[in-house]
Parts: sequence; C-alpha cells; structure tokens
Amino acid sequence: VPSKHVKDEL
Amino acid sequence: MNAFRLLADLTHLLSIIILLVKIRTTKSCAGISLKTQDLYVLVFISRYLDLFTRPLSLYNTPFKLVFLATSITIVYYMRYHKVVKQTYNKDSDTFKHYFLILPCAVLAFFINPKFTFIEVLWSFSIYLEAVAILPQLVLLQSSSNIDNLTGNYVFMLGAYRALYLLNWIYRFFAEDVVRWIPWIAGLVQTALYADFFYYYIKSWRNNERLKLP
Repeated sequence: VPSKHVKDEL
Repeated sequence: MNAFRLLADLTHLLSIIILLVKIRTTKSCAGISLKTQDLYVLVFISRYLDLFTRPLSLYNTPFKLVFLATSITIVYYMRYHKVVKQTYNKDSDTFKHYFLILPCAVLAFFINPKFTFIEVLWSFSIYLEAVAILPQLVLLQSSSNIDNLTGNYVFMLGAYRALYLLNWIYRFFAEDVVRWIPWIAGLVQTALYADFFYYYIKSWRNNERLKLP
C-alpha cells in the first residue's frame, strides 16, 4: 500500500 | 477528526497538566526523569518546526505551542527552580539517554517520507518519542514507592499513543490513510508501556500503592 503522507496529526 | 484522536490529544494534554500540578503544588519532581523530559523538548522542537512552514490550524497550532511551552517549563523547573531541583532523583536517573538520539537520527536519515530538512527532523521526532519514556521507566523501577501523580502521569502519557493507534485504525478504514512511520513507531511506543500498564491496573484494582518489580 503506498504511504499517503498527510501531516495533520500532533 | 474522530473521537479517538480528540481523546488521545486531550489525554496527552492531561498527562502534562498532571505533571505540572505535581511540580507546582508539591514543589517536587521526585520520581520524574529529567532525561525523559529533555528528550520531549527535543521531540517537540524537531517535530513542530513546521509551525513556521505550514498554515496555522485552529486545532493543531495551539496544541503544538502548548506542548513546546510546557515541556520547556518542566525542564526549567527541574533544572533551575530553587526548591524543585533539590527533589530530583539524580542518582537514580541513570539511563544513558544520549545513546537514544544517534540511532534515531540515523534511522530518520534513511527512513523518512521525503529527504528534506523538515521531514527528516519530523521522522527523528517520531522515532525519538517512541523511546523517550525509557529513562522514566528505568527511574520508576528503582523507586520503592511511586506517588499517585507520577503514576497517573506515566499512565496518561502511555494511554495517549495507544489511543492514537485506535485513531489510525479508524482512519485507515474511514479515510484510507496509510502512514507506516508513525504507525510502527507508535506501536513500539505503546508496547514499551505494556509492563507499566499491567502493574498500574493491578495496583488500581487491588487498591494498593503502585510499585514496579
């Protein structure tokens, strides 16, 4: 599974 | 945003409040590892550099600022406050925390979402956070009695990442979000607390004082 990089966490 | 995530962040915040209450009201940091607290300052500074590069968020930005400010405040109390610093168990806080930093830096250099300064530092902070509790756990193991506030602090701090695991499972199914780096690090982080959780719950059920064997 390709890693979706969303940095919306702490 | 889902309930697990919100609960996780509030638990994290609560753990810090518990620690600050302990330090301010009892004027004591007995049982608290300065090495772990040092590592958290490093974790937050390296992770939240994006405060300068990303658009502000009504939810994330205040949390980031609070985590930065409180971690620095705690270290300041433990190092410099006239009364508090004398209660620090320096001789029991023996973990060589510097040895955690280099492996995390090397790992971040090779395993990151993107090879940029901000992303490598972000990865470093995720890896370092996973193991930052180790000096604290070692200190607790050498303490003959652990006061309630310290026990609750460590419990909340561990529970926060466990709740993030639930948040990640939820997001995987609901939003199709896949993020290997925080997942694996978060799993390691939570696993390190397994022993502590066991004895914490046991002492709570038996109504006894928490003590680690």
